Amino acid sequence: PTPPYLKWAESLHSLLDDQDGIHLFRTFLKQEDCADLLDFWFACSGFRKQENNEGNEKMLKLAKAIYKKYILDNNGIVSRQIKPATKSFIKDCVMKLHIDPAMFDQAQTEIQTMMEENTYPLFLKSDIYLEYT
Amino acid sequence: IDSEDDLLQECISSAMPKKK
Repeated sequence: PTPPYLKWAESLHSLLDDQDGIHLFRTFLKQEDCADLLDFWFACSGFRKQENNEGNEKMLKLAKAIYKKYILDNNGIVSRQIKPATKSFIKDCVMKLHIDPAMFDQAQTEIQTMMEENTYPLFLKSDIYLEYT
Repeated sequence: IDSEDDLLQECISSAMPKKK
């Protein structure tokens, strides 16, 4: 069978589908001061998954927490990678209390594209990954 | 009442794959 670390090189999704892969990728991102990118990506997935079993109040609280931590500060690593239109859409949703499970989808896609084009290829060439393999 | 950070952390963990 293919060892997991070879699978990680196939796609970002194969990497993010494996606990050890996530851990190593996060260690790399932390070195580069951009672990928030990964945390935000998982926060968006988690937010979407909670739609059926969580009350509205908790969803609102969570949406506000994600907005405050990753999007509100324009100098944050996540905020800088998200398009202004996407940010104002999310801000609108939070302000008008229009909480929708898909409200972070576009922002998540933008961060994912950035990771696919930038941090993920860098990770595959990094010492941290090469040493692990 | 959960703090915002706890809530976020819980949300992030819920999206991670389970140990194989």
